[in-house]
Amino acid sequence: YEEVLVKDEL
Amino acid sequence: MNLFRILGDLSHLVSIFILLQKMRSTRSCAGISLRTQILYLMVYCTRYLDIFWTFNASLYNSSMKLVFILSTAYTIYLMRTVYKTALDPQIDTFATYYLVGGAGLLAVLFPYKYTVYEVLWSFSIWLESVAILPQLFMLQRTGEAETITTHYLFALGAYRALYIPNWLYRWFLEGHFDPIATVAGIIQTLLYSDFFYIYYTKVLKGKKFELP
Repeated sequence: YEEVLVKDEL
Repeated sequence: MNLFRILGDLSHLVSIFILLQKMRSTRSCAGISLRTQILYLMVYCTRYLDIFWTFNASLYNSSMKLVFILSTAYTIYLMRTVYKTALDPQIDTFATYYLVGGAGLLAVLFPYKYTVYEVLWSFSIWLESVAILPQLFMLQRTGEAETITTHYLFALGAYRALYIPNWLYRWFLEGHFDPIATVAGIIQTLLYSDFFYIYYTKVLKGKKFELP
């Protein structure tokens, strides 16, 4: 869940 | 980063340059919806706020974000000044307030976290999924489009369509899954389905793009 908060896409 | 993602971003970049080239070569923005361009600028400005604090995280992402924001702002500037005469507000009339309102509602209902950044990010994802509607509606109204405009729309549709295999790849191989972006991306791609069909059956066979 926390991982999704990493916005690494445009 | 995988091939689908790179091809998707390239397709997005190409779509913006096709649009600028279309305006330059025809000296007109006829057939292009200003409303859709404004919605896209809203999408980029609300999604790429993190450029201020993640600039060095990925120079690729940061430079693409800048290019998308600046080129869309420049397109709007051109449409409102240089090519203003070709603007026809009579046919660019899709109710964008419903799109912005709907995206705002979904952003409040489904953010990953209730922080300003995450709610705005969610808003931009939902808004992008429907931002093409004024443009497709305008296409419906005119019933036809210049070939270069259809190439612009194809590249634009292909960008998020290519993100879908990217999400599948990341889900199966990296265990990374972004439900909001994925659901909105599928909706966005489905909205292009009838355009893709006509594009494939007509434009790619050298015919003019005309709605049946």
